[in-house]
Amino acid sequence: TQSYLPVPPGVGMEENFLSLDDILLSQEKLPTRTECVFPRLGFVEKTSDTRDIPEGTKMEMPLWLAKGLYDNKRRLVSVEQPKIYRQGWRTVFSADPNVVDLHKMGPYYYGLGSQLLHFDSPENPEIAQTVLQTYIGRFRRIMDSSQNAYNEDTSALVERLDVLERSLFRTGQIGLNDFQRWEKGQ
Amino acid sequence: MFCEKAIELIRELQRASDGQLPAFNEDGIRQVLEEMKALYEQNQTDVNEAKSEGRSDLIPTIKFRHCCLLRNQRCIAAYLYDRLLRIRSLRWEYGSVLPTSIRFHMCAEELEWFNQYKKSLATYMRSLGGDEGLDVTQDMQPPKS
Amino acid sequence: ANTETYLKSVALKHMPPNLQAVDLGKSVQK
Repeated sequence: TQSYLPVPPGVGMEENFLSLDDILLSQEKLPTRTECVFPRLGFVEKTSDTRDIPEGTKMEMPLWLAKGLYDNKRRLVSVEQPKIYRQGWRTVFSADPNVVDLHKMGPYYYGLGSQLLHFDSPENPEIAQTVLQTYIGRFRRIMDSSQNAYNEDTSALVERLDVLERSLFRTGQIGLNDFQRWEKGQ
Repeated sequence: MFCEKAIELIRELQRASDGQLPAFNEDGIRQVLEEMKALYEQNQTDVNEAKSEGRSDLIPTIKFRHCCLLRNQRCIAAYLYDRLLRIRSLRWEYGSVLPTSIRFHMCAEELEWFNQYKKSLATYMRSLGGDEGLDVTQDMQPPKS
Repeated sequence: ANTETYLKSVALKHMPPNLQAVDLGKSVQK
């Protein structure tokens, strides 16, 4: 319905507390390492035989938990960058951002990339730049395809897009459909 | 892992596309609240032990559980709030009397919220357009002519 | 007020004491 206006996701590094999209984004997993013992939580890490999560345990942790535990001064966890944000993939993106299937590699490429900046790393400026340039590089095709696909199956056009890009495509389609209806006097 | 039930509630709403209202998941809410109670009680025990026996090594675990509590709170609040947004939109789509099939998907508190919302909207509309008021929920589409 | 009453009665009052408040300003887009 047109009158349903959900709480939108946050912009950049921000999250909106009540946004369903942001909650789902923050469920994405990050490779982490525990920098101390977590007593009495051994059952959380299913591979652990001990009562505690030992220091040095590598685990995939949801973003919300990694953010909550991360502290520059008191090291409880350290966070690694997922592959897609590392140097090798950044080179691919800079060569041609349009070749990458961001749904398969994401699907929250931009959102997760922005959130990664909460965790200190010397690579953060490059990550931020790559995420931004990738968006710029792909934007034109998304806009064009959303404006030229009228009343047809768009699944092939969106299948390689990340969540943010699909939202953008949808917005373009809504605009196109609204304009067509206006032209027809509807 | 904690907070699995909470994220399921969010996914349930995300799957209901375009503002449809799925049935109120009372059981899901109850499970999340129970998990919160258990986490809180475990934390209370550990906080007391940390204070009385100097077990500062328990602090990371206490923090871990606190993150889970906050996560559960956030998911529940977002789930309930998003449902209200859908219910609000129903007033504009269907008018002040909702179809039975939709009311069936609402809990008692949501029905009460809807009734209050209708009253607020009616008060607002009466305040417009001089003495007569103005029904702004009409003519949402341009007339065919 | 309507929304606060609803959230309290359905969920918040059943939560631990330090988690019974949600700032509804957070529902507004930043």
